[in-house]
Amino acid sequence: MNIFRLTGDLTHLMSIIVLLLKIHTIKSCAGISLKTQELYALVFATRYLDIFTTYISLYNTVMKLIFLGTSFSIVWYMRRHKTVRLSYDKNNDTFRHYFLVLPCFLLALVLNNRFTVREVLWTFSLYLEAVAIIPQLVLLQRSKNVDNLTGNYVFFLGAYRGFYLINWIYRYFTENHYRRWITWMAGIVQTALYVDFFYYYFKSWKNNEKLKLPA
Amino acid sequence: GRSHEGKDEL
Repeated sequence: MNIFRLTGDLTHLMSIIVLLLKIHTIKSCAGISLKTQELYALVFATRYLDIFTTYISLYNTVMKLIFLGTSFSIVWYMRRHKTVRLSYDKNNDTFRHYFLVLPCFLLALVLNNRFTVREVLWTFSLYLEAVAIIPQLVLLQRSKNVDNLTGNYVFFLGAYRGFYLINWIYRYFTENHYRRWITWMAGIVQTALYVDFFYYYFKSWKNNEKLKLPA
Repeated sequence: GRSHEGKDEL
């Protein structure tokens, strides 16, 4: 474990806490894409298949349980909770997320480290996580003004994989035989998708104005 | 923990 990866994990956890706070306290999911939340639940479900078979550390297991639990409860809140579901912006959250699932699965079948069920699903979860934010970014551009909590949620979500990129560079130079081409490619694509969001996020923060993404 | 082919990351 290094400081970059720990910061990345905590930033990821922060993004989920910001989202849960928004949904749980003000009972609203306005501006949040259910499609992206469903994709994240699928990402964790296919990535943490070995949660009960491979023990790495208490931290690792606890964090996996937190990510699984929070991602599924967010989907539940947005689909089932009597008040929260009313604020779901169904008309603008229309990105066909299965258009992302299928290509990621096909790519995982072709481009993986080992052709086993678990490895293909794990690789699928990496590819899917890289593009899972797209429905959310599309929704942000469609919803006129972005509230602070949603903006902060997307910011922390983008920052976490950015810290992972630094972690991979650090591990590449400090651990011999640390080669993760597939992980690195997916991580670079994932972070690159946030670049324009980061630009507008910092610009709005510098000019102290409301965050608005150009359509 | 030992890296299980890179699976020691979340």
